[in-house]
Amino acid sequence: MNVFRLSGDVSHLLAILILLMKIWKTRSCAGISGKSQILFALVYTTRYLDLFTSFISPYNTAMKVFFIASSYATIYLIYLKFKATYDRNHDTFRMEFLVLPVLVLAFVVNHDFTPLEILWTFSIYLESVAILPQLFMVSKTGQAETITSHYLFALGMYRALYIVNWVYRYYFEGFYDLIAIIAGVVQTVLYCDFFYLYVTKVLKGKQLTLPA
Amino acid sequence: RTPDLLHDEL
Repeated sequence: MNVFRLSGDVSHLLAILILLMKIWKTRSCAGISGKSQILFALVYTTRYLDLFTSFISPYNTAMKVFFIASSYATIYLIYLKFKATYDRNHDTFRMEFLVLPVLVLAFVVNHDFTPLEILWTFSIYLESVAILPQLFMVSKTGQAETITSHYLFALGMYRALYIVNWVYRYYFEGFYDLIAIIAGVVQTVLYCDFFYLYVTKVLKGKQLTLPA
Repeated sequence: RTPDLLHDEL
């Protein structure tokens, strides 16, 4: 564990808490893509099956349980509790366009052809593109609430900080995982356009709006 | 799974 990895985890935790608080306090999930949240639940479920097979640390276990539980709680809030506020007309990205290619890729490019490892690989690939329905929704409506921008920024920073962590681990531990690194870079690149808008608009006190 | 496939990151 190094400071970059820890900051990445904290950023990830913060993103989830911001999202849950936004929905809970405003009693609304307007502007939030339920499809991205379903994909994230799928990501955590398939990745953290190793909770049953290997133990890393109490920290590791606690975070995994939190990520799984919070992802299902978010889906519950969007699709059941506050479903009247869910913006389904703008959440039209087709999940199968992401899940199916990623599934094929996980079977072809992985470290080991075993069920758990293929599911882990699938979750790494899926996470890298899981935010696309949300970004698609923002581009479709041309705007995002400021709190939603903070959520997206924290979520994007998490994998960006992991990249720094991987550079650090490569130099100081000789450790690297090419699947995680390439997927992590793809994931971070997808946020670049949003990062630019966040810095130039949201941090200057304006709402995030896209040019028509 | 081999020990080096123990994924220690989240």
